[in-house]
Order: sequence, then C-alpha cells, then structure tokens
Amino acid sequence: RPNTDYLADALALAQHHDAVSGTSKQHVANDYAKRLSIGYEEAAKVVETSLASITRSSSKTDSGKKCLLLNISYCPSSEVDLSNGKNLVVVVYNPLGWKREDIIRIPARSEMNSTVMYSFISTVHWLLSLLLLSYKPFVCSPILGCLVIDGNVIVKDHRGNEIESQLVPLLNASLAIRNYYSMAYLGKFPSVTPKYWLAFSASAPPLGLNTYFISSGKQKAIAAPSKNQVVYSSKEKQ
Amino acid sequence: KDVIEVGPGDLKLVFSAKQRKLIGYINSRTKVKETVRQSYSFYTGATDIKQASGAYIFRPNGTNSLKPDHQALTVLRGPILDEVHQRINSWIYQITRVYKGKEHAEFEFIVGPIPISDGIGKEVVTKILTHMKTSKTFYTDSSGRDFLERVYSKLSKRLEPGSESACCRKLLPCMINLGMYVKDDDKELSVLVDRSVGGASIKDGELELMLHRRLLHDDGRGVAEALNETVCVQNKCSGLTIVGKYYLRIDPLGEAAKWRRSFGQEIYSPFLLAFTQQEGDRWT
Repeated sequence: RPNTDYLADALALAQHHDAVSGTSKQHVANDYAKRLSIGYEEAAKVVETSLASITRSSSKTDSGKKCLLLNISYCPSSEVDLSNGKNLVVVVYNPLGWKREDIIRIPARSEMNSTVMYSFISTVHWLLSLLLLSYKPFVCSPILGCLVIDGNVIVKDHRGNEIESQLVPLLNASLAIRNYYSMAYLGKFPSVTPKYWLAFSASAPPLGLNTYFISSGKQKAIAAPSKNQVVYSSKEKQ
Repeated sequence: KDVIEVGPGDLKLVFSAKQRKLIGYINSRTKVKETVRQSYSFYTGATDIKQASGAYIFRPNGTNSLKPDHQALTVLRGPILDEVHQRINSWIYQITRVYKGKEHAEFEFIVGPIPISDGIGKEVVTKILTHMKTSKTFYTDSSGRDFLERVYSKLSKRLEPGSESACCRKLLPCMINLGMYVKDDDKELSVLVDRSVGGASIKDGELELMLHRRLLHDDGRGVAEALNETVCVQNKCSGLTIVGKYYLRIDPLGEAAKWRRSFGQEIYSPFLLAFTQQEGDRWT
C-alpha cells in the first residue's frame, strides 16, 4: 500500500445492476459511493508518489493539485490569468488506439462577480480601447483591477501555428449547473463564474499526447479566427 | 422565418422557432434527410397496493408530454460549433450542439430536481420520433457488447391473465449502456449514451430514453423504499439534478455500425486533459 486494489474492488462492486441503475436502498447507494471515494483517495496517493518519482521532484507539492470535480477545468488550480504574457498550456492525452480529433471546451471567465458593474465598466473600457485602436482582452483600471474582457484569445498548437477557436457564451442553465456542482462537491459557491466556453479542435495520436497554448491575442486587421457570436433568440411575439 | 438550420458542416439540424423544437435532420454528404422530432415527457406510475410501479416494476399510469416553455430558443453560431439552448420547463434544460467536422448531434440535458409537490412520482423520458418504418423492432446493447434485437409486444407474457388493467401495460424499458438503434429499408437511426439509462421503442420509428426518475412508492421487489434520493446543500435538501449527454446520428443502411463502435469507445474514453501554465520558457 498505497495501491489501487481498493479502487479495483469498488469499481467491480459498482458493476452490479443496482449500482449502474440506482435501484437500491439509499444506504446501499451511499455505500457504493463511499467505497469508490476511499478507493479514489488511495489511488490518488499512488499517482502522487509515482509522478514525484517520475519527475524526480523531491517535494510532493510539485506533482500538481487534486481536483475532485467531474470536469477538472473548473478547478481553481487549472485557472490561469493570461495577463503579462502567461500562457495556459493544455495537454491532451488520447487513451484510444486510433488518432482522434475532438472539440475541447474549457471555461473562460471574467474577474467581476456583478454583471451590471462588469457590463458597465467593460462598455466604457471597450469604447476607450476601440478609440485607442489597440484592442486588449484586458483592461486594468485603478479602481477595479483587471477585467478579463474575454476578448480575442489565441490558441496555438505545439508547432506555434494558430488554430481556429471560438468563444461560446455560457448561458444561465449551464451557470446554474456549474454552481450546483461546485456546491455539491466543494460545499461552496465558486469564487468567480465563467462567462464563456473557449472551444477549439484538438487532435492526438493513438495512445499519445498533444499540447496547446492559449494566450491573450491582439486584434487583427482581418476578422480574428474566434469570430464573435451571432446570437439569435426567437421571441414569442415575433 | 420559422425554420432555423443549425450546424457549421455537412450535418444540419432544423428547428422550428414557433414550436421551439427540433423538426428535421439533413446530412448533405450522405444525402440522408429525415423528419426528426424530439420531445420530453414523464410517466406517472400505478400506485395500487397490489402492484405499485417502482424501481423494478414499470407500470405507467399515463404519460404527460412537456411542451417547451415560452422561453426563447437561443441559437449560438460560430466556426467550430453551433448551439441551441432550449428551456423545456423550470427543471429541464437542453443544449443541442453540432460540431464542425462531426456528423452527429450532441444533446446535453439537465434534468431536476423533479418536483413532487403534487405527490406524484415521475419517470422522465426524452422521445425521438421519425417516420421510419421499423416494424416495432429495435436494437439495444448488452453491457456495451453486441446489440441485441428487441421486438416490442403489447403485453408481457409473464403477467397472469386478468391482472392487466387497461391503463398499465407492463413495459420494461431495457437498460442501455452504450446505445440503441432502429432501422428501416434505407436508414439507421442510432442513439449513443454517456451513462446507463432506460430505453425502449414502443411505436414504429420512435425511440425513447428514460433519463431520470423520482418515485414515491416501492414496488415490493426488494428495494423496500421509494427511489427518492435527495442532496442537501447548507441544510436545504432537494431532489437530484442530473446532467448528461446523448448523441444522435442517422446513416444510410449498413453504415452506422462503424460510428457506433468507434464513437462509443470515444464516449467511454474521452481525451484526458491536464493544465499547466507557461511564463516565458518556464513551465510551472
């Protein structure tokens, strides 16, 4: 120990049709979940120690942070503020034996919690930056700190070529769900709420990796690849 | 205009703005064109002491279709994907996505908490209706392996005669782990799922998936309590909300198995993502 036997046993138990379809007493359902959680905890230790030995890093802390959410891109440790030239690096691993291409969607966020302040400030700044013709996805003001206007971000592949990406507004229902999961798993509301999905097409070789770099982009003379959204809402009266 | 076409590639989904729902499926590469309607409804189960509907015994006492709310149908378009947001009601929300380069439609559903203030347990299904002549035959996987042929018959043989009241036909949805499909003389309509759900086809050209349920009675077959799980956040308990996806694709006859097999694996083993940040050349 630590090893993954307990996780294997818990997963084996969870193959029972009661676990798969939820047709069991509440305490039995809780027991399935508890065994999986104990198994997960122990397996996480195995991953931590093996990563530490692979990367030969002495302290355990380097081996990354744990994320209990179903979608790890929601975890704080996977958030990067793209100001000052930082890049978010996304490593994609393909566990199947054939080359795949799939759309990756990760949440992009704004610094402000209150939409009203956000939209007011961003409108003012947006006009200013358009006037200055130097569109920036960030605008920092002495009062409110930096606002991520979620403008043009650029996605590049491992060769440095820019690839097509798209910002998709995250509408209410998704936000409600995102908050729900944060509450259910972390017991607290998320610090900030994402406003967009950043979507781009990623490919990876069989049983292989690929790396993508996400950075803040500059407005181009031509339309940027991540075109802004055209939103159509059919209204009842229309 | 009433008709809205969605999809950045060969696959186009046709929505009706007035009815606020899906009405058609067109694939310009395979020349498949089919009327497809998708809707939500829920079954209410029998509650008589002799044999109540419960975890194992499914004795629907009526079905209630759910019309999409008067809320707007919101379409988001872009170079990589198009999305359609539909609010069916206060506890069902659906996002339909069509990706560039992909020839299937992705339906993300958010269902719950299922209301029980009316004292009625509900079993929520989504229905996909077409004009295909499928002769009451459909195919469901058995634990992700072969697809087995199922033929829907009006009455289950196992019920002793006379126990059948007109309203409640014993109709056991199959457990779907990978997916289900129907076919006619020239097309196959396949649905793949991302978790185990109930599935059946009780009318020609029609598929239904049971996505979520919240019951208030036990059927006396061993669970000995109603399936009414709740989750409590800050001492406020409510029924479970589930989020999931299923994928729909219509192919010319004989061309669907390849997609079912390969994409089924890709649903089960998605890309694994890891995040880190890079400042200059320093990776941290």
